[in-house]
Amino acid sequence: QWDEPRVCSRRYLKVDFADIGWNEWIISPKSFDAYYCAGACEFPMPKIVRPSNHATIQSIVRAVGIVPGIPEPCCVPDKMNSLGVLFLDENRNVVLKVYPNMSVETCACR
Amino acid sequence: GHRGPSWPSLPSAADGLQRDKDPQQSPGDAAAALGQGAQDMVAVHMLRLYEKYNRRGARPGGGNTVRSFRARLEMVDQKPVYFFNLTSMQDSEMILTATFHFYSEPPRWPRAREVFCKPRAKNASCRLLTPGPPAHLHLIFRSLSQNTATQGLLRGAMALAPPPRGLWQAKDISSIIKASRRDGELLLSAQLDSGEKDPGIPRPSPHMPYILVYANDLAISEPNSVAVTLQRYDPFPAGDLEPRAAPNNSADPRVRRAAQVSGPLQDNELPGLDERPAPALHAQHYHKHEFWSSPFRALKPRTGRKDRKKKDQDTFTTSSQVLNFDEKTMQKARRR
Repeated sequence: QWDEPRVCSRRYLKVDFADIGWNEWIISPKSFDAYYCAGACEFPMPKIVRPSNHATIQSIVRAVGIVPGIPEPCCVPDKMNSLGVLFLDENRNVVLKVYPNMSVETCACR
Repeated sequence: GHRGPSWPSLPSAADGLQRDKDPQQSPGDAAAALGQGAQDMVAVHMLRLYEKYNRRGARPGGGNTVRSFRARLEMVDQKPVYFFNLTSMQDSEMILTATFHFYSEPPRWPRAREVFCKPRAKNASCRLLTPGPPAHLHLIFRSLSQNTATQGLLRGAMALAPPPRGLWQAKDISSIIKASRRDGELLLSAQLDSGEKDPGIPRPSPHMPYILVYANDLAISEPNSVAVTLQRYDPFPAGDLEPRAAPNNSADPRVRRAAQVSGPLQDNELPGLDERPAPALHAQHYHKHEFWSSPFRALKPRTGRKDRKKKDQDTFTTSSQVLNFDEKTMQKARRR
């Protein structure tokens, strides 16, 4: 993680359902690449962090110091992907559910 | 109809759940993860839907949820009846379609003594005649509310063309499932009546019938929907809305205060407050800050709001420190 860029970007995270205790009822997948977002959204923000208009204004206000206590915008998931999960319900019947927003495709400053 | 599993033969049931080596599991791993359960057709079918979604992103049945329901076999009036418990369906799941899957056993070859021969024919030709497919097959569904007998309410009956043997059949039962759910009767029974005299007693096998319900879960886009169906333990037991205080804290964070009453009260003064100034003649309205900042302040008779406000300002700035005592007290003081 040490050589990760400072700026807001997607970081690698593999989630293993055994680590969160769900593997007893989750048949598949046993793990998946979830990723996460981290990094700075400080003024001036590069285009790559795809700031919203509000985030741009907020970071300028913060940089100028007009209003004290304004934090910099947050680095959050922008585009996300679904994940199909095959699991056993309470009656041990097999269920397939497609959950949205389970893994990060891109990050942005908001 | 469709034959059994279309991918390479399923691995033998793995004991226990194996941890996946890579995030995209191959069917074999997923099947192994199912262990013994991977042998029955419903699990194989669900695995196939899962793989199809993973490979092509194809929404199963156009929705985001597929629930499978295994049958429980019971003999009622010497007839095999399959029971299904659909209560695990969530209220937010709108049913799109439902299908009933059953397997028609291949013909059992008659044993030697059952060889059929033409009676009294010259050259009795003893040909091995196999019993043809049953003339018809009736599929009967009933829904059971909690307190009815095993019969329950007839929900649907279908006469099926004689199915080819040794194949799986699928029948659309969407209207039956939707009607049962609308009426809140989620325990179903199904009977496969082939009209044969002694259809024999089926044994629970990987070929048990099953139901698949394709649905659209309207709550799946809610934040944290994954916890609703996959988080089985609750860090805070139900009913305990606030996070429980740490065990070493006292059960109730507030300190209990109570005045220690030392025997019956002689007077109506609060114990421990004996430094109070001598009781004023007219115990009237006074401000807290007046009382505590200088207990020896003259208590003024109550005046109107306006000039009281003005007066408060005055007294606050230039009030004298002299108290008024009654004549008797003054005489004593003079004498002293």
